[in-house]
Amino acid sequence: SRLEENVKKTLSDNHVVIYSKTWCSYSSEVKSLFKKLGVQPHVVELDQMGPQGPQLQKVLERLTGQHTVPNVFIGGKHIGGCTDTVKLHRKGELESLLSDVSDR
Amino acid sequence: SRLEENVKKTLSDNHVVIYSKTWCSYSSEVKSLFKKLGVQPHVVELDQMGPQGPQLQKVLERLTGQHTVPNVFIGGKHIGGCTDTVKLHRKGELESLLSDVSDR
Ligand SMILES: N[C@@H](CCC(=O)N[C@@H](CS)C(=O)NCC(=O)O)C(=O)O
Ligand SMILES: N[C@@H](CCC(=O)N[C@@H](CS)C(=O)NCC(=O)O)C(=O)O
Ligand code: FES
Repeated sequence: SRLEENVKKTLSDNHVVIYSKTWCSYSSEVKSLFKKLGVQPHVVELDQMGPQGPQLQKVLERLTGQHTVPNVFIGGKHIGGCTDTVKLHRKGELESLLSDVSDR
Repeated sequence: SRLEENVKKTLSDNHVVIYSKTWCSYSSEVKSLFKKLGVQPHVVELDQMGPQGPQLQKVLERLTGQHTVPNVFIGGKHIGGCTDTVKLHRKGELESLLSDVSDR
C-alpha cells in the first residue's frame, strides 16, 4: 500500500524515527532521551494527521507487530517502545546503535 | 454543576481515586503502584465515558489546576499525576498518606 511505502521511505531516509502522539508522556520521554543523547529524531505525530494517523498505526502494527506508541526505529531497525528504548540505554547499547548508523 | 458534585461525591466516598485513560501507560503505572501497595483504588476511565469524559477532565482542571491524566486523590486530597505519586512513594510518604486515610 502507499502508506506502507511511505513508512519504508521514512525509515530509510532517517537514522532515528519515532512514531509518537503529542499528548503521550511515554512518547515525550523517548523524544527527550534522544535529544539528551544529541540526536535529532524524525518524529511522526500520529494524532496530528487526521484519519491517516490510525491507518499509519495499523501499518506499523503489520510491519512490527507493535500497535502502541511510541514506536522507535534506529537505522531502519525496529527498536520497540519507551520501555525497550530506556532498557537499551541503561545497558549502554543505545549509544552504540546510534553510532553504528550515524557519523557521530 | 452536577458533574462537579459527582466528582466531590466520588472523592468523599473513596479513599483513593484515580482519573485515568485505559490506553495510557502513565495511568497504568499509577494503578499498578497502588495495587502493589495493597490498595484498591476507585478508577474512573475518562476515555470510556463518551462525551462526559472530556467534560469531567475540565471539571478536574477547575478543581485542581491539573488537566492531565492520571489525576490522583488520596483521602479527597489532590496528589497529582504519575510522576508526583511515584516521587511521594520514593520518599516513603505515599504509604503514610494511605495509612492516614484507611484503617490499614
Ligand atoms: N511498554 C510500552 C507501552 C506502550 C503503550 O502502552 N503505549 C500506549 C500509550 S502510553 C498506547 O499506544 N496506547 C494505545 C494508543 O494510544 O493507540 C512502551 O514502553 O512503549
Ligand atoms: N507529569 C505528568 C504528565 C501528565 C501528562 O502529560 N499526561 C498526559 C497523558 S500521559 C495527558 O494527560 N495528556 C492529555 C490528555 O490525555 O488529555 C504525570 O506524571 O502525570
Ligand atoms: S498516553 Fe499517557 S503515557 Fe502514553
